[in-house]
Amino acid sequence: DRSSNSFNFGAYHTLDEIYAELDHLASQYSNIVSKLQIGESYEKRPLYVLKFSTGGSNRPAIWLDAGIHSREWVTQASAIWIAKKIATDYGQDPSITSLLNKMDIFLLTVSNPDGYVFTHTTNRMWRKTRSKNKGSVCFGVDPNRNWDAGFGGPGASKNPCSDSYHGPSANSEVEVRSVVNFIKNHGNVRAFLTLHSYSQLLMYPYGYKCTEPADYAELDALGRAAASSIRSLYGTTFTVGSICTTIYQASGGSIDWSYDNGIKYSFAFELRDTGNYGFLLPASQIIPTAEETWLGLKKIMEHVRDSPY
Amino acid sequence: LQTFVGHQVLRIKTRNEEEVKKLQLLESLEHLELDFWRNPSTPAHPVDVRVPANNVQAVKAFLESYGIEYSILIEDLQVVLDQEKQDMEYNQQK
Repeated sequence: DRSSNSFNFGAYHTLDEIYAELDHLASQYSNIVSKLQIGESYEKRPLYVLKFSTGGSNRPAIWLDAGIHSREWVTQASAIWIAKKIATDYGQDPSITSLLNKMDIFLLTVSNPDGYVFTHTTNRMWRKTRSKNKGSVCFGVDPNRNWDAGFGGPGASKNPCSDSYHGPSANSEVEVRSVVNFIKNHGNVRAFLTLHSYSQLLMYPYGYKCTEPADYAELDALGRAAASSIRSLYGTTFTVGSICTTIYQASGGSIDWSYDNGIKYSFAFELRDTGNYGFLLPASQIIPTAEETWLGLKKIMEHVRDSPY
Repeated sequence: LQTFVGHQVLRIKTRNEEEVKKLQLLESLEHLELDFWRNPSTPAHPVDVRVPANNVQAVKAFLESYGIEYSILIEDLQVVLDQEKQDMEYNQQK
């Protein structure tokens, strides 16, 4: 029943339930929300993007994705809350209204659907895709080591059994390739934001090398402003910095690819917690996590709106 | 559905580069089937690792033998998973 509004945003859901809610949002807010399929996963599940747009063609756009690491359930759950928030704030919140009058937002709520289903059915701790690795008994590639950005370098494993296996070649994973093709074909994406969990970090490039990006000063200041917004709601503290300085050198990551392909505002969020729950953040924390994350995202989106390049 | 009975998550705090290197060695020991949630990088960053039940003693012995400080973040991962499953069933009914 597409007219009902029974989706519980404070609970974890199966892929089918999330996909049903995407339909519901597209139907309920058809003036600004539409659902696009940008490809399909290795196991032939659709990759759906919600497009938030008030019209116009090929407007500057913001890309937002969640769940590339399937076990990080709070990211998919936050993304669907954020989708609803964008839809309901349009026409109510002047900031989001002006943003959407100027730009589009593309939101991929489940970047790795095969992995997500696998976490529900077989192994809750699964992180990778589910592609078969030739010559190995182990499955899957770490899709955040599979982008064409220092591919195969430090911080990625060449062992197919490793949780950080980079895959046989850059973009070998159809889940990654689909996003790359979509963004390249669009040609006007101005920000690339990706949601991960956990450990409360807000990071900008680079990960495959430990040098500062050309826009370091601006990205660092913006990251700190976003972290401050996040903290303002429930006091959750985020550490801000480049991937290399904040965690460790990691090659083949998505925001390095987006930055090197001209998308200046490229950020990765690592949402709550600090380790006590790992990837099993209690459902009661989904909405608070999404709320605070939204404030950080909004800060970045506003800056992107006001700083054309 | 794979179970994680007795799997522990350890937080390891390193004091110097040498201890980081020891953890990187630990990371390379595939037979231990460790799942690093936060990988060893620099002494400033703690390392979180899920250790399967049958390797908990071996990993702790390794850490203790080198005097590397650690604490238990999650005593039994399956308990947390069971709680999550229970929450999901409750929410489903609701």
